[in-house]
Amino acid sequence: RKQADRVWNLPGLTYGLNFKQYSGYLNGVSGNYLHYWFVESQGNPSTDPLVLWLTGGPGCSGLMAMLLELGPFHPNPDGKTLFENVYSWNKAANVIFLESPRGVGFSVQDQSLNNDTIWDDERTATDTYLALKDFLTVFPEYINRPFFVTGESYGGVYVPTITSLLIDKIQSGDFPQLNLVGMSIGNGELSAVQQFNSAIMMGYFHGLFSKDNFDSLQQCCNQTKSSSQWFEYCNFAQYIHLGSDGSAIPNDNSFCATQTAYLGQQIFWDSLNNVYNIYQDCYQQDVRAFGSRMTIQNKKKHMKGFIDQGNKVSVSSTDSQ
Amino acid sequence: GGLLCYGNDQAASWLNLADVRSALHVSSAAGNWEACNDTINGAYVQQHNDTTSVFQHILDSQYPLRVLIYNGDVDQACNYLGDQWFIEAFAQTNKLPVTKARADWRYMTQIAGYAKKFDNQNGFSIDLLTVKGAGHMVPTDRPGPALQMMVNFFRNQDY
Repeated sequence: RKQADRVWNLPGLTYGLNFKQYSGYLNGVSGNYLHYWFVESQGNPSTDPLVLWLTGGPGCSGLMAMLLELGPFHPNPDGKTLFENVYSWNKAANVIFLESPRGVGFSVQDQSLNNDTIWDDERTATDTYLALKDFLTVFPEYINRPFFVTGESYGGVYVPTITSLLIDKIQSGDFPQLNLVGMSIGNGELSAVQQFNSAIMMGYFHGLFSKDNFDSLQQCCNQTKSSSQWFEYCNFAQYIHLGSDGSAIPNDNSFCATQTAYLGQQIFWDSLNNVYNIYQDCYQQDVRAFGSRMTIQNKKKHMKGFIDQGNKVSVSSTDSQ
Repeated sequence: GGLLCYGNDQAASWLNLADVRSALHVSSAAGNWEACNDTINGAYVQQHNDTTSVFQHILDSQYPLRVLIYNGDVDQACNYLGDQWFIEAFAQTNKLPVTKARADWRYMTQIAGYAKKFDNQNGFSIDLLTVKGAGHMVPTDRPGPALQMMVNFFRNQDY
């Protein structure tokens, strides 16, 4: 399988590579086949650590991070050729980019073997554990290699849940071949509750909310509770229901519920700012307007009784207002 | 629907070329590549809207684990404040000693962000870092500092 998965020629490369790479499928639970792309280290592949990368979402592809963030090459705007990323993490590590959970990217599910229709953290962790076991049967030279689980965004849930499962398996003797050393999470969804609470502060102190808006939330804080932790006495998340898609649905029609949902959802998420980088300008105006509309329409399902901004957006307009 | 400033279109264009799929041994059962699967995103059952219990399970296992939590500090989607509060609360609850006070870390001569270390001296440690000026996609926005940070984490060296 290792030789079958070896990538010999990559269309669109405009320079020579100095490392080996492999692409194929790893077995999860029966019927689940997770696509992986493994790039060996450009440093010393025989001693450098083994790193698993998981992109969040949930439902986004590890290849997205490979091609647009930390992988050895990125696509050019022509969509046909590649250029080198001189800051690739495989300068010093052997990196597995996994498309997880099943159904994401090129990962597939054989319905004749597995008709599971549920996606959740536990299933994702189990599939990833089994895929890792499978990986070490294909690449036995990485047994006992220092191993790190890494990821981003909803990886803030994937990475610790998978690491926790791996520790259980190692300690129970089911996975002795894995030398787990660490885990790393970038901009992770470690806590949706604290992300929501901190978004209010983040928004105000980066100029997204007015002073009037921010001051209005004082009545929503429990001023009688003595605590050194700001989020404990200003727990705005208590007034809303956090949807799995990041939506904030007010619990009722009270001021605190509607105002925190308005600030934490509409002002913060549904503006035309790039939520992934406050200060970044984005020049794909037409595409962005379409994307923003799709986001609003998606979240609108959960926001009954809320101001329906989605119907006010014209997808054909180039007017940012 | 919101990853439109990051070249997903060209990534999808390239990955969906027939000769690329062939080179990558992509199954014929796989559909067109998309950066994010909205159906799965919508159907996904999020079992942890707070991962404190998962971190607690890891700590209680007494498995020697090094943890790096880093945040680009201008991301709104998963902002650094929320993760900082999470880690600080976890460390406070479990009385994890601070073994390196919060201080800047450097890339070349410039401040690349701020770092703090918690370490229970029993093999479990948490490095809490910010990456100055990076958004959600830290390796894209600050590629040099991101690579230096990760290599030093892998090698258990100062950032």
